[in-house]
Amino acid sequence: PLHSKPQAVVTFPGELVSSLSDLELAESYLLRFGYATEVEVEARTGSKHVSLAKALRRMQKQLGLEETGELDASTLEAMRAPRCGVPDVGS
Amino acid sequence: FLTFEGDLKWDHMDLTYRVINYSPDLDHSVIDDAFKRAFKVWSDVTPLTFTQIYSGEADIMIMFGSQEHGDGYPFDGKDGLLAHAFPPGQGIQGDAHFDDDEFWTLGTGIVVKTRHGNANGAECHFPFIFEGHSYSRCTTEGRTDGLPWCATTASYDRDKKYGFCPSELLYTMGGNSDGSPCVFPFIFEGTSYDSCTTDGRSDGYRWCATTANFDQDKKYGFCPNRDTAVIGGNSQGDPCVFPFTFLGQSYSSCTSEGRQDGKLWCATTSNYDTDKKWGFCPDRGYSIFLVAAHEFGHSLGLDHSSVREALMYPMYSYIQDFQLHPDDIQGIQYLYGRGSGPEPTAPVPMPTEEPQPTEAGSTSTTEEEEETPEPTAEPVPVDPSRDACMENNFDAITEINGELHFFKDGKYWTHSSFWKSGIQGAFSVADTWPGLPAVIDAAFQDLLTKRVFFFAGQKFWVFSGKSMLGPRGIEKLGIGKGAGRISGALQRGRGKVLLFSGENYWRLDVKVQRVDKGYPRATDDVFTGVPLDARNVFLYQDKYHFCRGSFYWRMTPRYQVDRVGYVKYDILQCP
Repeated sequence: PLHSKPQAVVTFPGELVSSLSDLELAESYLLRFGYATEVEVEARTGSKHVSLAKALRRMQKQLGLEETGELDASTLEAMRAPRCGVPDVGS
Repeated sequence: FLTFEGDLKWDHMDLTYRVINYSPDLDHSVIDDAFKRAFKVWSDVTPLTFTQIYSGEADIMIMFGSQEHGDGYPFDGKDGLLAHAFPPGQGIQGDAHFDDDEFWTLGTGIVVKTRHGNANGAECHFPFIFEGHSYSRCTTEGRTDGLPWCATTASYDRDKKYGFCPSELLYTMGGNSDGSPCVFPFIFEGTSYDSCTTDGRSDGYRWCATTANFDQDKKYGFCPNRDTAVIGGNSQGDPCVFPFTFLGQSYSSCTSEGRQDGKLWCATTSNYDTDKKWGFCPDRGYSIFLVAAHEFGHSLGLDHSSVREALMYPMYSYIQDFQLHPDDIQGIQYLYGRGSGPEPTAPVPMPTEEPQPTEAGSTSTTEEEEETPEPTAEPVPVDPSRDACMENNFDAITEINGELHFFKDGKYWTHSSFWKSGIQGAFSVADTWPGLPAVIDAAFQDLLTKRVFFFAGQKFWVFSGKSMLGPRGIEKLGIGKGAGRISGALQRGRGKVLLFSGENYWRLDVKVQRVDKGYPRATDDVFTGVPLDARNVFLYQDKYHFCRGSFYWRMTPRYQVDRVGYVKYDILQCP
């Protein structure tokens, strides 16, 4: 199952390659689905990481994930999973 | 469950819906049927009724669209956001929108519904045999008019049943031509076109003229997607062209060459190296029925649930035999009441001839089976001489009480990714589960009652803590004598577990301890791409793992193999 010869990797035109870093992905996800508000995200850049951890914990709780408050593998995987566009929190 | 702020709900029970446009991925009738079944999910448990109307303003307006589609909440291309809907109310409230950059199916791959021919609109059967050759796509072989067709049974040579596949040469959708087929070439803005085009449109839908001159006659229609239509890339909807050249090599089927994510793609011209036109090949796609049932839940006033198995859970996962979860039923009945639907049937009593457990314990099955007490954590002696990392394979692998258990020749090791404590053991099977044989074939834990089922040869045992039931013959479960070694199990939720043996699997109803009707089924039909002679099959971190030799194939709940690796290095994390 594992390829022996090195694989040529091609960049395909028009491919929507997500250039978001994990942190940017997390922020946009938490914002889009209502787990964080603009202010909380701004606060994070003011070295208040508490707000991101709080929002992550809120998301992990709602989605039934392990509540670590960290951007761990299963949380990132959940953020990339196909889903409904309706926010989880708020209007 | 959750409802929207203020318990938004409809002020009348007889609701109407209207499908404004259709995805080219599926035949109209397949989409209409899926939406009808999706509404029935809710009308079955409430007094609500749903009527499709074909003009004017309906309570629930349904549309397909891509990216920004008119409501200020844009979609995001393939995957990611699949759809959204608005809570009950006037105007856009209650409406449901579906992202047409997704590949819409019934959840298990492309649905190619035929027209005309002699099969009454049946779906294509892939592969099919024609003149001794096997076809896994529509073909124009045997015809001079270039119309793609397929057989609707496994062998055209034998059954002579066929139909014509979706193509712009057969019909168009929407537009102003009552479904007439495209006319090629046609003139548009002075240019001649000999295939469907997205020119002149901003929504990416492929269209064509249904007369030779659009500039003059203004007659047009939208092109249905052919069975080899690509998804995304830079040629949405165009058919693959086989063979095509890529990096100097010729390909006559979809390939994952050139990619690191393993996704299958193809070129939509004969030479990718020169033309750079490509797209993804049809995958299993998303079930329009399941997504629609979820979105209609929003349209009726339900918000997202945090119960993973609930329909209103926000993340998509394909379920084969869908049943509304109690959490969803409580939510919708909180808003609209029960309605005249069937009363919930009483639980089927456990088979009486089951021997009573040797120890005093619960013998009657209550409405909610009592959860078996955790086995008291008596210290179990460890044999440090046996190292799991030295084993080439294992008799059985399964997760028990949150820890992966690796069984081999009467010993077992545990590994917990949660406690980061690495591999524990080797422990003795006989110490923990007295009465079990040294070598077992498979095991699984019933998530509801925490009982552990063990299989060895043609027998099985059921442990509730230390108390044992069995051995009993697997034929008591309804598994035929011909079935060989049970190789593993996958818990499916709602008291169902899939048992694998050879190239087949059965679905066990754990409560009544019988396999459901309609089984066994061929593993390859659903779990495509995994070894059919897997030695172990188990559920771990919500993904299906199939092991053969020292390798494992990991499959997502959407039945896509997303990793192949080493059991020892990737799962056991041996140095």
